[in-house]
Amino acid sequence: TVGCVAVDSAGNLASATSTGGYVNKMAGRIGDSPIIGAGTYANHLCAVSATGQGEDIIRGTVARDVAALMEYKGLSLTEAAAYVIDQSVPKGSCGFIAVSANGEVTMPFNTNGMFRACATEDGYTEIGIW
Amino acid sequence: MVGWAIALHGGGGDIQLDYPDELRIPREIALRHCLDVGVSAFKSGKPPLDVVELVVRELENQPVFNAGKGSVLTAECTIEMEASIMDGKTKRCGAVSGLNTVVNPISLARLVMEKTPHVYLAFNAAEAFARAHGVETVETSHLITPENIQRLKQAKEFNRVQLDYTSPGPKAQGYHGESQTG
Repeated sequence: TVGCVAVDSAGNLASATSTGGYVNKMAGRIGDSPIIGAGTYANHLCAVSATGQGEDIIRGTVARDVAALMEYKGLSLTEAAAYVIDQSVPKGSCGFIAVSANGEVTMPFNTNGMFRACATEDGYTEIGIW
Repeated sequence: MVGWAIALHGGGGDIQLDYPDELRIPREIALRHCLDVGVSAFKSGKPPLDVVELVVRELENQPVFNAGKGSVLTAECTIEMEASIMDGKTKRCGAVSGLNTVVNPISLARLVMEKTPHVYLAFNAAEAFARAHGVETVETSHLITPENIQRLKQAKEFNRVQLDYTSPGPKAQGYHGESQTG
């Protein structure tokens, strides 16, 4: 699975996710990536793209949960993302990238690793796996 | 106002600390390339929706990642790619599933968002929609890599589905063949 989230200097957000699914999956199986609110979501607060065990990400409505915690509970992106990765999905099943309208970036995962990268306008750049 | 920011991923999973250099380094190079594409797009003034589409297209074009060229195989040795895109400001969104010839599924998802009153098209209808809009397609064989044929053989041997970066073997994390859920 691959994905990208972005925010511009005016706070406009977007999210995109693309995947081939699982090796040896049943033909016709749909994963979380194309499910809005599960593997992909964006609103006026944040943008999220997920990767991992699709069925768990769908059950946990991972991407929408991050936005909802910000919208209804007033959490920051980092706080909302940490809650979702700890509470909404089983350990070892999920990772996601997210940005907020005010330029926060977070890339949490509860698997062994996640290939990821980010950059911000102030020159910060990060590439990581573990 | 704050500055722009971008994040991207190439999949997660059971990536062991001894993940071989010959697998790790090409993926890190691909991540760097795709990040540079996104940064350049922002610097040239492209809006976030264009940036995420552009970056995911680049990721899809990298055979080391499980999307586009390099997509993994189903139990029937077929490809079923899926993708979605969403604009936060308007909440407009588009999604596609069951593609087997479209080079860049993310761009087809954007066309669903922009050219239809719907959110989601799948399988034959999605392929037909791609052709109707002149989206680039190829023979499915062009999207299949030898590595993924081998991965399917290994997964079938253990009768398991296999997540991104799962190493073969019956006890490896990421195998869910005995799961009764999902």
